[in-house]
Amino acid sequence: NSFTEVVHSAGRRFIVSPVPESRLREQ
Amino acid sequence: AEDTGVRVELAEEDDGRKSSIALRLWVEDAKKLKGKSKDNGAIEFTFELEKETPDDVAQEMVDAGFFHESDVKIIAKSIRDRVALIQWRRERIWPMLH
Repeated sequence: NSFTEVVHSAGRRFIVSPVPESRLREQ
Repeated sequence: AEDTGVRVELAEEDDGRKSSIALRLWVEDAKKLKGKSKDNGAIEFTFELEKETPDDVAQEMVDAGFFHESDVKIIAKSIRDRVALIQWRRERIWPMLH
């Protein structure tokens, strides 16, 4: 799976995943 | 809300009860950002509606290397606009709870 997790020093977790194609605005 | 080029959406159903909410943020229009943002994809995080400020989260995202320092205000505004909408909606739909 293409999720990555980044935990900030203050403890907050950020889960990074690909933006669904349907949600990308036409560039 | 002004279009900042950064999209913030609910990452879960909001039942109006929880003090924290999962949000998902991604860049829709990188041209609107001052700094070069890596192609981060969608960043999901939990936000404590009562305790935290959007500025806290925006700064943490900069610290974590997702965005450039010069974009911290745009990121904070994007989160603030979504949080305001969530709180407005909660007060209208579940007035007794709030």
